[in-house]
Amino acid sequence: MGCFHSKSRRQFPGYEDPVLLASQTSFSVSEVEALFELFKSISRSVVDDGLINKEEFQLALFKNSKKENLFANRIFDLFDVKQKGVIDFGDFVRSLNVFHPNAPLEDKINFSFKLYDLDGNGFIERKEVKQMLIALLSESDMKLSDETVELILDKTFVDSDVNHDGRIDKSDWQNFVSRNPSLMKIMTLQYLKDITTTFPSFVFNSEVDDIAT
Amino acid sequence: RPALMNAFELISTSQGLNLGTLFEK
Repeated sequence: MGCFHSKSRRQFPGYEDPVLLASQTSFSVSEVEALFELFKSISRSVVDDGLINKEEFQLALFKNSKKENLFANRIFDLFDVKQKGVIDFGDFVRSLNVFHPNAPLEDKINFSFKLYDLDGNGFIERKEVKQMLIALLSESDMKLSDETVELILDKTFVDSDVNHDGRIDKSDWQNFVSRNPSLMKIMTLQYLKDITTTFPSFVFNSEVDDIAT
Repeated sequence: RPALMNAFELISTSQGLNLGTLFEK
């Protein structure tokens, strides 16, 4: 059995020991193994190479592999920690860990800041917020006049850019989300607490003897 | 005239940010 499993898991570049991943995250060993079931199904949906590429990620997210979405692209790029154009299992687990209900709020805030800092230059600039707003409007078929878009941007920066330098830095963002905690709702996935019941087949594929939790 | 929403409130409704669908089989 052990031989069979270790061979099959070698087909997953970036596969990491569930016990080690559990020690680095809020997940139990069983939950990491359940996530492996999810990872396997996503990673073989288009190309069976043991990795998740962007098309597979979009397919899992939208049930449509051709759906381009700025935010899904951003999430994919942040999950692709090694910047290889693919997500491996270790990075998948560690990235999802930020969305765990028990993950530190600070990690969630940092991740959301990176998500919205499209250029990755350490600031969320007005042009980036505008780009995201326009992407959201086109995604939701919502029509707003240019004037309204500019008014929304004005309001957003009045609310969040405390030092009025025209861009939102990390401390502006921390301050802003602490006053608007609803903005952090998307950073917590309750699903991650029930992952073993969602993917019960992990029990049959487990490599770990006597799973404790 | 309705009160203006904050851009981030609108953005956070994007389907692309709702990772919950990854877990729906």
